[in-house]
Amino acid sequence: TGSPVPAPTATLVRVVKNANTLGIAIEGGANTRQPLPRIVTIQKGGSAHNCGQLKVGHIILEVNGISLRGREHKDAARIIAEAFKTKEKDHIDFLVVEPGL
Amino acid sequence: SPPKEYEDEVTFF
Repeated sequence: TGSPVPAPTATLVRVVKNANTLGIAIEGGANTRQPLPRIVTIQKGGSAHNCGQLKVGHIILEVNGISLRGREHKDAARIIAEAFKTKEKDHIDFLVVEPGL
Repeated sequence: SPPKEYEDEVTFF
């Protein structure tokens, strides 16, 4: 038994839709240098900022249980936009990972 | 290498 090997830990973050915008920007997607979408901006006053748990640099693995792996930018963006727009839920669950761990 | 047009694509929500 040796020391535990550091491994990326995925975190589930629930963002309640308590503002008119989600307030994030993402880059990347399948077939780019950043194969999974990465958060590049979090705007003050948006739902994501109000939630307080999402950070710039987080990589998004799943949205409401939907994997973003293998999805190109536009497809991933559509899934996030629809998750924010739908009235079926008052929140979005993001499964994110800290980069570089 | 990936197509250039995808590399810097950013979407705001």
